[in-house]
Amino acid sequence: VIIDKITFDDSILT
Amino acid sequence: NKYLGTWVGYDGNNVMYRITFQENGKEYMVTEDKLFYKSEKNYPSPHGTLFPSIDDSVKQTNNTYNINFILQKDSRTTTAREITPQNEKDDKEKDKYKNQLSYDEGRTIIRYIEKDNTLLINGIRYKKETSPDVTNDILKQMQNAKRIELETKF
Repeated sequence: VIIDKITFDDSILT
Repeated sequence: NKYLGTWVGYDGNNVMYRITFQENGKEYMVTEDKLFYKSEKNYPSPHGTLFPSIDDSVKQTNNTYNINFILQKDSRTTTAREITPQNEKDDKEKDKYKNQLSYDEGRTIIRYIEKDNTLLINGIRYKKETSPDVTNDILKQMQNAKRIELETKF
């Protein structure tokens, strides 16, 4: 298993 | 008033706390937000799995995965109030409580730390949210903690 991309969604703050 | 406004604290790992003080007569109404990242889908099994149902993360080709963390918020409202010394005329007694608030219906104490304008609540220091940078700095630290967690797992 390779983790290719890690993304973060902070839309709750906006 | 030194307490009014929003304060931000971090547990050093996965939780950021934001507390906002508003005036409410002789006491304060306090909104407490607990913010943390949760992965949108389950992590893949570190060594792969024969059971696709356990593993609903977004799979790319060649067993590579994209993991998306979504910021979650739990909110609650509570109160804080000044602590009145038993002997109000005793200046020493008054001085003792001048940087303390009774918090969360008396369940805990907030201490105001004069030297660096922070609050101390349950072992966590809170900085005044003077700009969005204060919150963003902590978000970056939380993101790093998640990256390290994944590096350790995979």
